[in-house]
Amino acid sequence: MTYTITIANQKGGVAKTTTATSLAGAFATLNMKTLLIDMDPQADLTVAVGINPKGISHSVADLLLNSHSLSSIIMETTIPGLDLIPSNSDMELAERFLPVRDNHEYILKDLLIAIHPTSYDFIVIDCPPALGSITLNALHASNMLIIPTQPEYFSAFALRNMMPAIKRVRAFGNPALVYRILITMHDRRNRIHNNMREQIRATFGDGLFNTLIDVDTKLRESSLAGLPITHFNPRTRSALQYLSLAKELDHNVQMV
Amino acid sequence: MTYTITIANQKGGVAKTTTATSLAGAFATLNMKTLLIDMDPQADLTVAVGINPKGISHSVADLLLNSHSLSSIIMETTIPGLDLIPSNSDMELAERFLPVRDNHEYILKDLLIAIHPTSYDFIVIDCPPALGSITLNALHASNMLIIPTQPEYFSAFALRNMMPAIKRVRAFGNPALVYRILITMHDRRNRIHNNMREQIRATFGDGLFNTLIDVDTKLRESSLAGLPITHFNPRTRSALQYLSLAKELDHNVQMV
Ligand SMILES: Nc1ncnc2c1ncn2[C@@H]1O[C@H](COP(=O)(O)OP(=O)(O)OP(=O)(O)O)[C@@H](O)[C@H]1O
Ligand SMILES: Nc1ncnc2c1ncn2[C@@H]1O[C@H](COP(=O)(O)OP(=O)(O)OP(=O)(O)O)[C@@H](O)[C@H]1O
Ligand SMILES: [Mg+2]
Ligand SMILES: [Mg+2]
Repeated sequence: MTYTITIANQKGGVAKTTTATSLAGAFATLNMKTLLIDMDPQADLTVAVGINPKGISHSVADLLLNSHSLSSIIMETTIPGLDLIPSNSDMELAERFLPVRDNHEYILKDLLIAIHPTSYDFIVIDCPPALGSITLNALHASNMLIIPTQPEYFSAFALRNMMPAIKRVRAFGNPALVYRILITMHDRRNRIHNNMREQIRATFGDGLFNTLIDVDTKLRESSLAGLPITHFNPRTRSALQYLSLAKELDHNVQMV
Repeated sequence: MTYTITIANQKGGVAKTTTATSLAGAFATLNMKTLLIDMDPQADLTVAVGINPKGISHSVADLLLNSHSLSSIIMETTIPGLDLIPSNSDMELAERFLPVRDNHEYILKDLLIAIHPTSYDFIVIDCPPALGSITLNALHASNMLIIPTQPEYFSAFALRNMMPAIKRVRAFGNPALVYRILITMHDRRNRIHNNMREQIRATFGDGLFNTLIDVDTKLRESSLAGLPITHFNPRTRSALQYLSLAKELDHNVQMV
C-alpha cells in the first residue's frame, strides 16, 4: 500500500522543500520506492533533484488542469527508486483557475487513484507557503501532513493557523488525515531555539517527531548540486537525521 | 510627498516582515513618519509591532473588500510616528475574492489616494510569499519594490521569477516602479553565502543595495518583544544596518 505524505506550512522558508527532498532521498537509501510531487510554482523541488523546470514539456499543472495523463508526466530522477512529477511556472495558472472549478479540492486525490498501489512505497508532496487550493488538494490526497517549523516566533505562531485547515480537511473528505510537526534548522547554541523547541514539545506532545533537524550548511550545498543530502554527503549530521526521520515514519506507518 | 515601498518576494522566509518592521523602526528613529500596511494573512507584521491580530475589529481585508474607510482602520503603535493598517485571518477571504473583481489589481492604489501627502514620509507594505492579487495590489500602489533575498540557491533562483511580475506591473499601470534587492540573513563565515552574494552583485549591479543585513539573533528576540530592532536594542549590528539602509533609501528618494 502506498502511503502519501504532504509537506506544508503557510509560513515561508521553514525547509518544506529541503524536507521533501531529504526524506525522499532517505527512503531511497532504505530501498523504498518514492514518487515526489512538486506542487509549488517556484519549482524548487524539481530544481533540488537536478531538473531544470524550464526544460520540461509537461508539469503537474497539466495534470491538474486535466490535459495530460499521469504516466506521461512522471519522470525518473538520477536516484534509482525516486521518480518526480515536476512543476514549472504553469502552476501559477493552476493556482488561479483551480478554485473556480466545482470540487476543486479533490482533483489530485482522484488523479492519484490511477497509480497502482505497488508502484511506490511513499508519495511525498511539496507545497507553496500558502493554504490555498493547491495545498488543500495535497491534504485531501494524503495520509499524513508533515509541518516543518523553525523554532522561532513567527513559525511557532503559524502552527496555530494550520490547525483550522486540518480540521476542515478532516470534516470535508479526509477524516483519517494525521499531522506531525518537524523542527528544522535548529541551532542548539541558540537560547531562543531551545526555549521554542521546549514550548512546541509541551504544546504538541506526540504530535511532534522525536527526530529534529539541526542547522547544517551542507544542505545548502546539496541543493546547489541538485542531489538529496543523503546522496550528496550521506555522513553529514542532517543526512543521518533525515534517515532517522524516515525510519521513525516507516515504523509509524507499519503500526497503523 | 509620501514615498511608498513594497517588500515582496515569492520565496518564503527571506526576512520580508523583519525588513518591513526594522525599516519602519529606522525611519521612526530618523524622525520620519511611517505607515505600515500588513497585507499577509499570517499577520506577522501586526504581531511584530506588538498587536494581537485576534484582538482587532477591522483589518486591511475590510479596506480591500470595500466595507470600511481608511481612517477607521489605521492604528497607532507604541512607537511615535509609526502607524499600522493591521491584518488578520480575514485576509484569507480577500485572497480568494479579490481576483474575481474587475481591475482587482488597482484597489489598494485607489484607496491610498485618500491619504493626505503630508501625513506620512513613507508607506511600507509587507506581502505574503506569493505573486497573486495581494502582492500585485501592493506593487501597483508603490514607488519602489524591495526584494529581500537570502544568499542561498533557492532564493537566488526566485529572483528570476520576480522580474516578469515587475515587467507586467510596469506595462499595465505603474511604469515608474523601481526595484532594489536587499541581501538578508547573511553569514560572513559561510562560503556559499559569500559566493552567492558576489553572484547577485555581478548579476544585478546597482539593482542591489550597498547595505546588506547580517545574521543577528537579536532580530529573533525583537519579534518576541513586539518591537522593531531599532527600539528593542538600537546598538546591535542589524539595527545599525537597517538604519544605514533607511539613510541609503532616503538619499535615493531625495535624488529622484
Ligand atoms: N537544516 C538546515 N540547515 C541549513 N540550511 C537549511 C536547512 N534546511 C533548509 N535550509 C536552507 O534554508 C532555506 C529555506 O529552506 P527551503 O527553501 O527548503 O524552505 P521552504 O519552506 O521550502 O521555503 P518556501 O516557503 O519558499 O517554499 C534554503 O536555502 C535551504 O537550503
Ligand atoms: N538578519 C536576521 N538574522 C537572524 N534571523 C533573522 C534575520 N532576519 C529574519 N530573521 C528570522 O528569520 C525568520 C524569517 O524571517 P521573516 O519571517 O521576516 O521572513 P518572511 O520573508 O517575512 O517570511 P514569510 O515568507 O513567511 O512571510 C524569522 O523567524 C526571523 O525572526
Ligand atoms: Mg519550498
Ligand atoms: Mg512575512
